[in-house]
Amino acid sequence: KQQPQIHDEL
Amino acid sequence: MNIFRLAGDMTHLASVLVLLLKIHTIKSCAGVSLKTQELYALVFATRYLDIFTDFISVYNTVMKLIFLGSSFSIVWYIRRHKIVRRSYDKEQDTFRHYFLVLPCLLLALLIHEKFTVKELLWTFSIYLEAVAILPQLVLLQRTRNIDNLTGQYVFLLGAYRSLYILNWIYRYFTERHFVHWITWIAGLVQTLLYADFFYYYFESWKNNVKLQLPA
Repeated sequence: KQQPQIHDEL
Repeated sequence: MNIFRLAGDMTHLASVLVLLLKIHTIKSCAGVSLKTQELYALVFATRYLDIFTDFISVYNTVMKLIFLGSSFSIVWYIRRHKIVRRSYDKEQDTFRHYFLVLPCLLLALLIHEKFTVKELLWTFSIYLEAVAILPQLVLLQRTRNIDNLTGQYVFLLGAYRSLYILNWIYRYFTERHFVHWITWIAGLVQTLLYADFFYYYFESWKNNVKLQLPA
């Protein structure tokens, strides 16, 4: 299951 | 973390540190647009809210703190520092940056990935970053000549976003689920805004003449 995409970029 | 993204972050870090160093060392902000600096401080303030809720990595947190600290310091120097503020060109730096903030806010309310406060503010910061450089580019056009530190600042900012585009291409092909249309389109628009500046920057560098932007 695709986890909600957290924003890991700056 | 891929090389494009690391290079992009380092270039972005260099752009703000170069600017902060210039202002701190020569106690002048001639040629610098306060409006653009305020917009960047707003970009970081609305994008890095997750610094308290989501821990991604030490690198991520440290970089966010540095960007927040440096962008707010630059705004403080130009607004409050008794010597630096005298060199701020208020008459020329007249871009009505509220005309940039409101459309970005509305657009974030229309186009976003999730309808949560944090996500809306994050999306707002993505749109705002794409146009935040405009007051600075307008100021450079008006003041015609630009001293090399301001030129370097804009150049490094453009380079950072171009490297991020390579990073997104790389991640798209290596991490299938990595799809962020909003970031990609806004990032592309932002880089295109720099395109003509890049052209004149390289021209002047190649011909070894002072950078002149056409009116």
